[in-house]
Amino acid sequence: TVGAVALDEHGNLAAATSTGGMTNKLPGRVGDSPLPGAGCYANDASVAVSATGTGEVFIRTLAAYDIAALMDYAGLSLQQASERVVMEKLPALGGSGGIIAVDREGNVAMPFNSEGMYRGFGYAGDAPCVGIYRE
Amino acid sequence: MAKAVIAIHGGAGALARAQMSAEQEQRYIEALSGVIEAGQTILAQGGSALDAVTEAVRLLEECPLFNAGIGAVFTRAGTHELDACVMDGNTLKAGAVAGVSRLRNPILAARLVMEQSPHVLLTGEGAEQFAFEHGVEPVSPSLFSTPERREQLARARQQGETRLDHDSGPLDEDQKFG
Repeated sequence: TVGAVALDEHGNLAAATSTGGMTNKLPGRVGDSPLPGAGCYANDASVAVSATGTGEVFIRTLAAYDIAALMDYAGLSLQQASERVVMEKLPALGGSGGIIAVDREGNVAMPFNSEGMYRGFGYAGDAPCVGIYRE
Repeated sequence: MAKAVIAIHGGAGALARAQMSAEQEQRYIEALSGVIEAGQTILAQGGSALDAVTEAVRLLEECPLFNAGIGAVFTRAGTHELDACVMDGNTLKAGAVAGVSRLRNPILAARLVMEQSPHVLLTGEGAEQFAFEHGVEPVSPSLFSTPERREQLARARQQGETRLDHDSGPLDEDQKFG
């Protein structure tokens, strides 16, 4: 699975996710990637999120929307909301993977509970920052 | 106003660091950096977040290292079924396609669904037909196949498992039981 989230100079947020799914999946299986709120979500108030991992668990938890909801309703920061979902809620249901997210202030979060996640970010005009494992 | 920024991912899984050579790691880092730079350029020129994420994901779909577009994993039937979604936070509009196999860049089809249809999610043949009617050229499903993904399918079939993006590497000694 691949994905991207961005904040532009006008303060707009957007998210995109694309995938081939899981190796050896049953034909017809649909994961979280094409489902707004599960594997891809953006709103105008708080956050843009793209997910990767155990799709069925991301669907059942509405993982991407849950991060936005924790920020909107519970007042959590981007980092707190992302960590709550990825490091606590998803593993409790056997979910493995991670998310990338950006908020309206330009903060970036990229938590994952798997051994690694191919990931990176870059502010306009700065050098990109890329990682695979937990550095 | 906050500074424009883009973040990307190329999948997560139990990829073992011991199985990744320095050359392989470098290939991933270069690919990810190139995609981020493309997104940064769009944002630096005043482009929209929506355009930046669409282009970033399109580029990731074109890279066979990642499980989307070219380089997508195989289903149990030895086929490809691709899914994609895009969402514009400013308008809360979203578009998505699922189970497509003849669209080179599913993310562009998702964007078409968002902008050119009254719907959010189209699947299978209906999604493909919609894209064709809006000028997308069909491609052969074999375009997405790579030898590495075919080997992953063979291993997954042998073990009777479905597997995430990057946990399909060869078993190491610690994983061999019985």
